[in-house]
Amino acid sequence: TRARFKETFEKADVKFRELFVELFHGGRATLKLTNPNNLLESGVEIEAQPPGKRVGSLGVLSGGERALTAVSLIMALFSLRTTPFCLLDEVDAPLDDANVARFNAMLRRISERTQFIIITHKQRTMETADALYGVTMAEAGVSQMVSVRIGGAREEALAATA
Amino acid sequence: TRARFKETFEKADVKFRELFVELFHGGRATLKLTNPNNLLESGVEIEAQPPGKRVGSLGVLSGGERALTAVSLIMALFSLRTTPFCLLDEVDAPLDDANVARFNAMLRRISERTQFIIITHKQRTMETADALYGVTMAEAGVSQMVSVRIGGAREEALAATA
Amino acid sequence: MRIRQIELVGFKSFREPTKVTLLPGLNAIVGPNGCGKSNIADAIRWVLGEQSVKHLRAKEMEDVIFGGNETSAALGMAEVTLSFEQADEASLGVEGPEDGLAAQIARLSEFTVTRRIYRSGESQYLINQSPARLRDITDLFLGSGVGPKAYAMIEQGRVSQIVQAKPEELRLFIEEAA
Amino acid sequence: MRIRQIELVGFKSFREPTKVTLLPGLNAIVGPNGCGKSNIADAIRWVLGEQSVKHLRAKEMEDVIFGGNETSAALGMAEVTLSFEQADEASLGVEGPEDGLAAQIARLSEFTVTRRIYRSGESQYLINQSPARLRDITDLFLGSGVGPKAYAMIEQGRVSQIVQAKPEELRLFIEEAA
Ligand SMILES: Nc1ncnc2c1ncn2[C@@H]1O[C@H](COP(=O)(O)OP(=O)(O)OP(=O)(O)O)[C@@H](O)[C@H]1O
Ligand SMILES: Nc1ncnc2c1ncn2[C@@H]1O[C@H](COP(=O)(O)OP(=O)(O)OP(=O)(O)O)[C@@H](O)[C@H]1O
Ligand SMILES: [Mg+2]
Ligand SMILES: [Mg+2]
Repeated sequence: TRARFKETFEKADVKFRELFVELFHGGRATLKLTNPNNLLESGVEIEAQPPGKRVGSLGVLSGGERALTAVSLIMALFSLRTTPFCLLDEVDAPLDDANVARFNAMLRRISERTQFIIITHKQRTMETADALYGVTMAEAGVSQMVSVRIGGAREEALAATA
Repeated sequence: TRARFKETFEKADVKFRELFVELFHGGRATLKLTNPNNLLESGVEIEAQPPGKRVGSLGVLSGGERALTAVSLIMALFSLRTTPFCLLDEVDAPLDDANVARFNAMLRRISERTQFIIITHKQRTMETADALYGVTMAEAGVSQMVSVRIGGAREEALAATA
Repeated sequence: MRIRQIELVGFKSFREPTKVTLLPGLNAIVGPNGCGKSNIADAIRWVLGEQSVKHLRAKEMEDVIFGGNETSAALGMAEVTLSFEQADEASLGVEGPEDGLAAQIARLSEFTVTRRIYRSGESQYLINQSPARLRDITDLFLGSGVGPKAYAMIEQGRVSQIVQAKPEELRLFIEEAA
Repeated sequence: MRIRQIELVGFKSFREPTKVTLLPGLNAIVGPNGCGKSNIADAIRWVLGEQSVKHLRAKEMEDVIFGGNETSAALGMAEVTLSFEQADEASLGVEGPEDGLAAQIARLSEFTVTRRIYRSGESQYLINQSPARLRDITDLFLGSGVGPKAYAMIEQGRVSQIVQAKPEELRLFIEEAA
């Protein structure tokens, strides 16, 4: 299992670097082993450097930068094997409009092979979805599904669920 | 100081109930003492019940409901004495459009007496501000301020900072 | 493999039996604050074996049963069923013995996983409507990224904390993907 | 009382001296992810006495000094100055002795508070440009809600956690407002 961990770690690192650069339009990131001499127990650390910035500990990243770095890692792990589905609950909340668009482009690409279930309040993310599922509480305290159409009708259907 | 704490606690409770109902358009909330017989050491707990829902522990509240409950408490404490200013960093991130509007209406009212410095990505919140301050990194890694005008010009100025 | 349908009966705010039929690709769940979106996410994690009440925003496991509202009483049971569809190329690479339950299921083109709980605290798991153990469910999804601790299900508000997980926790993510 | 101006010199990503003049009422700080908005919030909490490096997203206190970028070197000092303006009706209800520093300041219509740190780790506080101690600054703002632990400054991502604070912590909020 030592060899297997090492192989997976290396593949994850390669993919993580690639997806980080895709989301940040530059910069660099990598996964590091805390104890490379002991593959059976070593921990894993993330090093991330947005474009033009100095390498720092992850704590220095902004809220949006952390979310994008996390998404790059999740999607990298995703690509290593066929994962049945991915469930994301408002991961786009800290992102500005430009980063929501980049995130959505990546989602679009990866959702060709994997099913995504994503909870969001961002209009742009709703627009890139293949299907929208509205949840409402017509009776206070009781949830029920309501159909939501994409496009112009969405405004009115969403208003109905607001 | 016992009497002072009790008096402040009661005032905070009255105000908290009032502001909670204002933000949620109904429901009820209250502050409770964990140990009313020992005013010097008693802790304080929040009980919140959005309209039409059952009373539950706070853990049951949704992300947006928690944010609104927290805002009601902060604003209630605010009103007890003149506080020099209030600094809020993306507290509107978990809120849907309807709740952002309610939050903004409360901000508008309270900002007549108190200065607010609020960091936000929400367009609606930007529109209710008295002044907008843009931050940009024209040179990667180096922040500088940029002037942002309200209204149509905002789109273009904001795009310049994106 | 993908989720074809989620069925909630008496789970959290879903008092009435509710079916959500999902598509492959990108499914977005939308609605105002407090309407029940994250409850659906909790339902998915719960049926796949989530044992931590904290991660379900509950105090006891029975708190996932509809607790009533101003006009209706609490229910006595909650049940969630996930129906999975497997196309040939993407079936689960199941760990465990060839003739085990998990391996048999993995070869089917459709299967369902169900979890049920009663007010008494008694809890049941079912695979294709026949009784199973929690262990059978976790075996089924082991290493696929969708077990409760896995990287493929991100709870609300936790995305920015992933990058600050401890090195041992990040290692678990990599092992899960191995 | 309100903040009239924030001046940052070499603080975090603000390499160049930067002045932000604020209005009474509602001031919104906007800009893309990672541009430096929360760094301004950190600067305000820092000059008012924040001692926790964790709440400043740093490992050591010197990490608040501009650390360089791809084209420029790190600086050797960081300094933040807040200028306050007091109208009669809302001046600080200062705790502490009548003739103490805090009480004298509270009667002025304008005053400034400054904090400075050098790479060596040496840190200075100033009130109206004359040396002061951290204690003088915390006395000035004691009970006004804007000390580092107070309810009037909410860090990014922490709003939903306020309602889950422990009862002893919520009590501190009430005491602060007393
Ligand atoms: N066992 C239960 N019985 C009835 N209602 C419940 C139960 N558990 C949770 N709820 C209700 O579900 C609501 C929260 O739903 P949820 O967290 O899914 O909202 P959400 O749609 O994710 O909102 P947000 O956009 O704010 O995150 C709460 O208001 C709570 O009262
Ligand atoms: N000492 C320092 N020297 C130089 N740059 C720094 C320093 N400390 C932090 N930074 C930079 O500041 C950036 C983060 O800024 P900040 O957290 O203010 O962003 P933000 O505008 O709040 O973004 P978001 O909208 O994502 O929350 C990081 O990219 C980091 O590299
Ligand atoms: Mg939610
Ligand atoms: Mg920020």
